[in-house]
This record gives sequence, C-alpha cells and structure tokens, in this order.
Amino acid sequence: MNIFRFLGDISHLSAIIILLLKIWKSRSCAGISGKSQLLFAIVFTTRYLDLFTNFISFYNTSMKVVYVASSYATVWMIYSKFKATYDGNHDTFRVEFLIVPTAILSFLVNHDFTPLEILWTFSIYLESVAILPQLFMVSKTGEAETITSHYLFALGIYRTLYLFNWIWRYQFEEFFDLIAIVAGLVQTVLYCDFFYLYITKVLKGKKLSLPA
Amino acid sequence: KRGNCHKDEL
Repeated sequence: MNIFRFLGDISHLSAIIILLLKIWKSRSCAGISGKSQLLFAIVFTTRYLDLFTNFISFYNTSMKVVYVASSYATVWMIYSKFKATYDGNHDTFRVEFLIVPTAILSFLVNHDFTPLEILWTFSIYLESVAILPQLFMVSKTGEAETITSHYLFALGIYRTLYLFNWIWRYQFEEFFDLIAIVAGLVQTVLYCDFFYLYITKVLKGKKLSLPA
Repeated sequence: KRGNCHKDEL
C-alpha cells in the first residue's frame, strides 16, 4: 500500500458516500445517470468475484464489501425507491455501445484466458468508460448540481491517484500491469474536460454548466 | 504474466 493508492481509495469511497447521501437526503436522483450507476454495479460485481475465495487483508475485503453494497443500494434508490425523480429522458446513453466492445476486448486482450481473469479484465475496461452516460447526461442537461460535481470530481481523482500509485509500484515494487494502466489513463482522460470546468467554475462558487 | 500479486488492488 502507498499513499497514492490509499488516497485514491479514500477518494473513491467518498465519491460513493457523497452520491448515496445526496440521493438519500434529498430523496431525489435528479441529474444522476442510473445507467452509469448500473455499469459501476457491474464493474464491482465482475471484479470482486474472488471476494470470498481470495483474502488479501481486512481493509481489502471490507472496502470491496462496501463498494458492492453501496453500488447496489444506489441502483436500487435510482430505479426503485426514488424512481419518480429519475430523469430517464436525459439518461439516454446507449450502454450497449460500452458493454459489448469492452466484453469483446476482454476476451482478446487479457493476462490469462480464465473466467475470473477475463471478468476482471472486463471490469477494468468497463470502469474506464462507465462514467460516460453520466458525463453525457450532464452535457445534455447543460448543468449539474454542485454536489453532483463534487461526486464526479472525487470519482475522477481516484483513478488519477491510481496512476501515481502504478508509477510508485513500478519504481519501488517492480510491479506493472499494462491493462490497468492503459484503462486508467483512458478513464482519467475522459474526466479532463470536467476537471477543467470543475476547477474554473465550481471552485469559484459558480454552478457547473457545460456548453450544451 | 502478472501473478496474483495484482489482485491486492481494489
């Protein structure tokens, strides 16, 4: 464990908590893409199948349980509990264009042609594009609530910190995983536009508005 | 080939 990975995990966890609290407290999922949350639930499910078979540490297991539980809770709130506030008309990204290519790619490019490894690879590829429906929705509605932009910032920063974690691990642990690194780079690049707006607008107290 | 060491990341 290194500081970048730890801060990355904390950032990821806080993004998940921010979103849960936003929906639960405001009893509304307005402006939130249910499709992205569905994709995240798939990402965690396919990545943590070894949750019960491969014990790494208490920290690792507990974080995985929290991620999986909270992602399902978020999906449940959006599509069930508060579905009346779900803005389906603006959440129109075709997720099959994300799931099918990443699934095919995980069969073609992976470290090991075994079910667990292919599912892990699929989850890595899917996670790198899972935020697209949410970013698409923000661009369609033309703006996002401030709390939603904090959620997106924390979520984007987590994988950016993981990039530093991989530099660190390459340097000091001779550890190197090209699949995770390339997907992490793609994921971070997708946030660049949002990072720019967040830093130039939200941090100055303005509302986040994308050029529609 | 990456060993199982990798699976220590979330």
